[in-house]
Amino acid sequence: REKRLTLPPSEITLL
Amino acid sequence: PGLLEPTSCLIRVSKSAPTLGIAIEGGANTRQPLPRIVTIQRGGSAHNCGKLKVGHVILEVNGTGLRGKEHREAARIIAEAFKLKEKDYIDFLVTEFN
Repeated sequence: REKRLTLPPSEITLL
Repeated sequence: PGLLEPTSCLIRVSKSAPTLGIAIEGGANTRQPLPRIVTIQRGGSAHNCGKLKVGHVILEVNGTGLRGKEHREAARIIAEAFKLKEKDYIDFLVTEFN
């Protein structure tokens, strides 16, 4: 598996 | 100035409404390493500008690079740029490609 698949999803911020 | 990415473009957003009106996801150490616009709210400054699009990845804000910045730091930089009274606009360097 690619390493980036192990990175977590990001939160979303409304600005 | 800015990153020399051939697919990037500079978009100036006037502060034409009380809110900027974008939602972003991503930042360093996430699956989306640079902040990406996921929502543009109708009636916000970004919507009024007409050039920012959902899917744009934000490379720089007023010349400040976002590469390596975590999500909350990137969000803070954008929020501070919108609050800054000395400028009635924000310059976004964006790209449509990750």
